This record gives sequence, C-alpha cells and structure tokens, in this order.
Amino acid sequence: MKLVIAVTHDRDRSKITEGLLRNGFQFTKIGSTGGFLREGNVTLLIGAEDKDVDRVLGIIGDSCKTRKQFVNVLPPDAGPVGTIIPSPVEVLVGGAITFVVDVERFERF
Amino acid sequence: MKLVIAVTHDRDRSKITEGLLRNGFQFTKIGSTGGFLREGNVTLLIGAEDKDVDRVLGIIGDSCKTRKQFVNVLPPDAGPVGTIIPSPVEVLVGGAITFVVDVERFERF
Amino acid sequence: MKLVIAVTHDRDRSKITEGLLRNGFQFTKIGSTGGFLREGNVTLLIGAEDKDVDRVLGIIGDSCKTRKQFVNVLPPDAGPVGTIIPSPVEVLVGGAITFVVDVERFERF
Ligand SMILES: Nc1ncnc2c1ncn2[C@@H]1O[C@@H]2COP(=O)(O)O[C@H]3[C@@H](O)[C@H](n4cnc5c(N)ncnc54)O[C@@H]3COP(=O)(O)O[C@H]2[C@H]1O
Ligand SMILES: Nc1ncnc2c1ncn2[C@@H]1O[C@@H]2COP(=O)(O)O[C@H]3[C@@H](O)[C@H](n4cnc5c(N)ncnc54)O[C@@H]3COP(=O)(O)O[C@H]2[C@H]1O
Ligand SMILES: Nc1ncnc2c1ncn2[C@@H]1O[C@@H]2COP(=O)(O)O[C@H]3[C@@H](O)[C@H](n4cnc5c(N)ncnc54)O[C@@H]3COP(=O)(O)O[C@H]2[C@H]1O
Repeated sequence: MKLVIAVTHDRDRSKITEGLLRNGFQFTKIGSTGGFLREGNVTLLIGAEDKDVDRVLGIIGDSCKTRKQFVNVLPPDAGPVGTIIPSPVEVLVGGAITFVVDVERFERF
Repeated sequence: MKLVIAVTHDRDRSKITEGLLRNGFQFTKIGSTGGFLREGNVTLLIGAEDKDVDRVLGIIGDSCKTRKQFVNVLPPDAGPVGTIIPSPVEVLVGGAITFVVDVERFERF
Repeated sequence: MKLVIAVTHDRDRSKITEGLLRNGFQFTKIGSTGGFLREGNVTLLIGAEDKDVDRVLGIIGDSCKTRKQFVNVLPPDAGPVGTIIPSPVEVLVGGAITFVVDVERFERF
C-alpha cells in the first residue's frame, strides 16, 4: 500500500476527483493554501495498492494543465492590502505535485 | 517513531480522541471531506513510538462502529441540487481507515 | 526527496513561513487543531531534497520559542462552557513538532 499525497490546483481539482472516482480509487480531500501565492488549493490523500500507483498518477497527470499566469506577489506577511504596490511576476501555475510515501500498515475499522 | 494517519467518521471521532487523550497519546486534528460521499470527516495525525502503534490502533478500533446506511449518491460534480434524482445506494459507513507511515526523524522545537 | 510534516504554533508560524520563502523552500499550509488544548495551529507540508532537510529544520528551530503558559484544561468533550470549573495547568507551548518521512517518488504535473 502507498499513500499518494497530491497538492492540486483548484482549476484541475474536479477533473482529478472525477477521474479517481470513475476508476474506483478512494481518497480524502483536505483544504490547503499555497505557501508562495497564498491561494486556496486542495490536498488529496489517496491510499492505493502498489500496483495501482502508476494509474493514480496517470489520472492526475491527464487532468492537469500547467498555465503561465502573471501574479502580483506580495512580500511575505505584507501589511494591509493597498499599502504596498506588488510587482507582477510571471509564474507557471496549475497542475499538481505528488508525493508517494510507503505505508507500512493499512487497517479498516 | 511512526505517524498514524487516521481518517475518522464524525460519529466515532469524539470516542477516538477521548481514548487517545486518556491514554496520553498526542495528536493533531485536520478537517477533511470524503471523496465519494462528500461528507465532512476528520483526519488525525498521531505520532507514536513504534512500540505504541498497536495500542493506538486498538483505541481507534474499539471506538468505531461500522453501520449500513442508505445514501443518495450524486454523480461526481452533479449540477445544482434538484436537477438530478439521485438513486439510493447501501454503503457501509463509519469506522476509520488508518495508514501507518515510518518517521525517519522526529524533532520538537 | 523527503516530506517534512511540521505542526507549528500560531505565534511562530509567520516567522517560519518567511524563513522558508526567503530560502526558496516551497511548502503547503493546512489549518489544524491541537488534540489537547484544542487551539488552532497550522500543519506545514514541506517537500525538500534530502540534502536540504537539515536547513529546513534549522529554519523551523530558529523561528520557534517555547513558552510556559497556564491553560485551563477542560476534560475531553466537556459540556457547555460554564458547567465545569477547569483547573489551570502549566504547560510548555509554542514551538513546533516535525516528522520527516521518506518520499519514494515525487512528480510535478
Ligand atoms: N520562490 C518562488 N519564486 C517564483 N515562483 C514560485 C516560487 N515559489 C512558488 N512559485 C510558483 O508559484 C506557484 C504556486 O506556489 P504556491 O506555493 O502558492 O503553491 C504550491 C504549494 O502549495 C505546493 N507545492 C509545490 N512544491 C511544494 C513542495 N516542495 N512542498 C510542499 N508543497 C509544494 O503546490 C503548489 C503549486 O506549486 P507549483 O510549483 O506548481 O507552482 C508554484 C510555482 O510555479
Ligand atoms: N466507489 C464506491 N462505491 C460504493 N461505495 C463506496 C465507494 N467509494 C466509497 N464507498 C463507500 O462510501 C464510504 C464513504 O466514502 P468517502 O470516500 O466519502 O469517505 C472515505 C474517505 O474519506 C476515506 N478513505 C477510505 N479509503 C481511502 C483510501 N484508500 N485513501 C484515502 N482515503 C480513504 O475514509 C472514508 C470512509 O471510507 P469507508 O471505506 O469506510 O466508507 C466508504 C465506502 O463504504
Ligand atoms: N496529556 C498532556 N498533559 C499535559 N500537557 C500536555 C498533554 N498533551 C499535550 N500537552 C501540552 O499541551 C501542548 C499543546 O498540545 P496540543 O495537543 O493542543 O497541540 C499539539 C499537537 O497538535 C501537536 N503534537 C504534539 N505531539 C504530537 C504527536 N506526537 N503527534 C501528532 N501531533 C502532535 O503539536 C501541538 C503542540 O504540542 P507540544 O507538545 O509542543 O505542546 C503540548 C504539550 O506541551
């Protein structure tokens, strides 16, 4: 058993979850926030058999589109909105990042 | 050190957390949502010594009751409520699922 | 690749996230709650190269201050506020706890 921890972009999320449900993969959704852009995103916990990890990652990969976006980045913990004029920076957003972690023991109660 | 990641059903949650506290186990609670039923549940992070993992799983197991429940399951990302008549499906809910993951290094600051 | 899972105290959080951003470390923030004091805290997921784990833990350690605090601790799942007179207990709070977990596979989509 492996645990796939996927941080997914809001835009791609419903395509990913639909793909997982259609293929019978169980998962849990956790609301989260990006460290740099501070935008809401969703972290998925997906417990899958070792032999299914490639298919889970395939579903995530097929559902994501990376796009270029200009974002106004505030310096960390900037003051109230309006006090600082942020400078637009072009970043690649969207898509997902996934961590696959080994599960020593899985139990259902 | 191991990290027990437990996704617990709302009904069983306070029994599990009371059992952990009574036995001196520390844990952190994270609000989460089920992938299939989209109901709120709680994910617990429980860092425990290797020798205590069986006791932690025992406390979780003793606190959970699996029940049969008829649920109206909407197709993934169904439209606004009322546009589709969901079909009742009997599923087993409640209980908890647990992933035990090895911790290479644990630090308190 | 390792995943550092850090449960951080609200007071230390912005120092930790500023330190991570200044050093170019990416991370994801998840709102969470302490098991014992039931106060809000923040769980950080920080994926870092093996060689950078010491620096990540160093940034977290430098940003945290452990303090003594008197807290009124209610028995687990106590009734409505006012029915029980909690007894003040001195605990050490603040700081952070970190779990380092091995990542078998990391992918960006
Ligand atoms: N110092 C910097 N300078 C310029 N651009 C920067 C940057 N830090 C981040 N970015 C860009 O901003 C996007 C959003 O990052 P954020 O941290 O808000 O949101 C991140 C974060 O929540 C999570 N994430 C990415 N890498 C992570 C890691 N190593 N550990 C934990 N979470 C990670 O995935 C989300 C998307 O990351 P992704 O890399 O696709 O997309 C990133 C990246 O393209
Ligand atoms: N395709 C399907 N067809 C018919 N019935 C289905 C189904 N998918 C799920 N169910 C049923 O619905 C219950 C709730 O699933 P949900 O995904 O909302 O909520 C799940 C999910 O949040 C989490 N979970 C279960 N397995 C997981 C896994 N492998 N990875 C991550 N989270 C998991 O634990 C909660 C309870 O799971 P549990 O298995 O006890 O109970 C499940 C299961 O009995
Ligand atoms: N049975 C008990 N008797 C007396 N004092 C007690 C106690 N249980 C906890 N405390 C004290 O209360 C502080 C807050 O614990 P809490 O569980 O709310 O909030 C915790 C919890 O969210 C998390 N945490 C700590 N150890 C953990 C573990 N092994 N697994 C998962 N999360 C943990 O980190 C937060 C801070 O923990 P930290 O140890 O620094 O600080 C703890 C500790 O000093």
